[in-house]
Amino acid sequence: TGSVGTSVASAEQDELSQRLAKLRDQM
Amino acid sequence: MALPPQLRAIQHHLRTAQEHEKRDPVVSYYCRLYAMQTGMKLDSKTPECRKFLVKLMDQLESMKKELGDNDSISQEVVGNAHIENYALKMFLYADNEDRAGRFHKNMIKSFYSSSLLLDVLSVFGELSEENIQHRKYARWKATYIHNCLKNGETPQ
Repeated sequence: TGSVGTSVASAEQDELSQRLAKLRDQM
Repeated sequence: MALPPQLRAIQHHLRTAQEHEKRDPVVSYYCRLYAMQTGMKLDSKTPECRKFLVKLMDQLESMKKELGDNDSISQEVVGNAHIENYALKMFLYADNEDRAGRFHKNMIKSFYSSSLLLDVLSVFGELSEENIQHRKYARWKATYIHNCLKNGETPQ
């Protein structure tokens, strides 16, 4: 469970970073 | 949604965003953008922080859709000028009150909010030396005058 939890966390972090980058690129 | 304690450093920027939702949506948007970027650096690991930041991102994306045709949102240089003008307007109001010896909650809040908005300016890049000084002075003045009034003293 530990490793699954970690990979879910980092996947969600990556997604947030991508959404933020997309938001800023459109500016 | 309650702010996780790890993200306490952005709570006042988020409150300023809420206060400006109607008054000035552009200010609200950039306060949230600053909070988002800073929050990601503070803690995007713990589940409650990540959940909070996902909600904040949802809010930013829907604000972006609503305000998309506003130049202050679509063009960074215009957004930068908008936030800087607004921050300096608040600073000047508070500074005038201070010099006139009129000390009250409103001017304290204006000093403090101007310092928060100067934080927000950093989403556009490095702050100028002048803005760094303004931010330091505004934050110090807000704290000093607040403490004087709390202790029943007259600020110098």
